[in-house]
Amino acid sequence: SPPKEYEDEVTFF
Amino acid sequence: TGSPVPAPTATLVRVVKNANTLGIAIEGGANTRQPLPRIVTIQKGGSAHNCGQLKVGHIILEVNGISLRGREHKDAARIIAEAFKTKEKDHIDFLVVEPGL
Repeated sequence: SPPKEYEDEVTFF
Repeated sequence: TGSPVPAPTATLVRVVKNANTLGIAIEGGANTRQPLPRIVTIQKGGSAHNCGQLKVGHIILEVNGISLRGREHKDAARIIAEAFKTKEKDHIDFLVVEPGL
């Protein structure tokens, strides 16, 4: 499974 | 000859930089549950909203012809940020696909 820290990463522009 | 099989159709959307912000948020990237960046927010007043063609849920395949496949979140975000920042173009071309088709 993917590393947890990446799962909910959101970037605003 | 049978019925055509529904296939995801990629759409090229040109966003003109006519506001101070692009006005989108993305999630996902390589090595996540969402391997290609997905638009999760479109803010009113931003360039993307003004363009009228980008939608929440769109998955971004390419930015100005640069494929986002295999790029982790930060790398994809950097490409989008630089596409908005550069003064070489007054627009950004997004190749997007509707999810679930």
